[in-house]
Amino acid sequence: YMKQTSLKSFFSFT
Amino acid sequence: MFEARLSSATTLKKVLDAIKDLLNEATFDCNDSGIQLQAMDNSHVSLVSLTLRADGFDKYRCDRNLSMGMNLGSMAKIMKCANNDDTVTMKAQDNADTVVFMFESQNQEKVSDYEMKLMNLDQEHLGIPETDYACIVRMPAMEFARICRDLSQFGESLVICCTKEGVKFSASGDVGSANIKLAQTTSVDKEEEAVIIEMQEPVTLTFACRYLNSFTKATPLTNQVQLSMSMDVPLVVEYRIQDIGHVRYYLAPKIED
Repeated sequence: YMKQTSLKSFFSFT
Repeated sequence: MFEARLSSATTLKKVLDAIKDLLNEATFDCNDSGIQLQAMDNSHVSLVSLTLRADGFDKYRCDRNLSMGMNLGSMAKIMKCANNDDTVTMKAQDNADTVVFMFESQNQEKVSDYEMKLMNLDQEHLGIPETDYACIVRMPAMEFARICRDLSQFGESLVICCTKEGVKFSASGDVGSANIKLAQTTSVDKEEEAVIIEMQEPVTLTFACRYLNSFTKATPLTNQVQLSMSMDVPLVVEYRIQDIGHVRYYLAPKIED
């Protein structure tokens, strides 16, 4: 089973 | 005072078509170097990053930095009223709560203006780290759109596997499975038809088809699309917009649970 990741876990908020 | 003019409304229509599938509203950040837009879709899986450089406009003036929050559905209604060969001018006063779109026909005999209310949008700006990607694929944008459309019939996910020899797209589901392999072009007659792969390391990644299909709404903007990939990081799908900028989409991968 493949789980969708969130962009928030890769990029930081500025 | 902000004023930006394009000699053909087509470009702006195509840009809007490229982003309105993923975003209901977005903030256009304007400064003297041009217009920038960065926004995530509601589910925070994908991000749209648009750059339109000041020098790509026929006329561009931006005295003070301006953030214009726009409802893209409303903007689409307005852009529909422009003919493709109309000149389009966007205008706003400093600190304005409206933006004006002015369309002028080629013979100058018809001039329309549409004033749209701006929105105050809460913006979350993401810092995107500079990345050296393991694989960069350049291929015809039409071909990429076709592959995404065809394979999304077979499953919700698309697996992209890139090696030196070529790039393979796969999907599987109830019906069965489907694979499309593209070999790297050996002799380039027409650059826009070429498949070119720059590979440091092979990569296999899985993505949700529905977002990829949304990205391909940018296809009319350009001949070639660029896919940048590294293991376990977001995919970047880039469409260049001739002489003025680019639209980039970032998509978070699916990973083994």
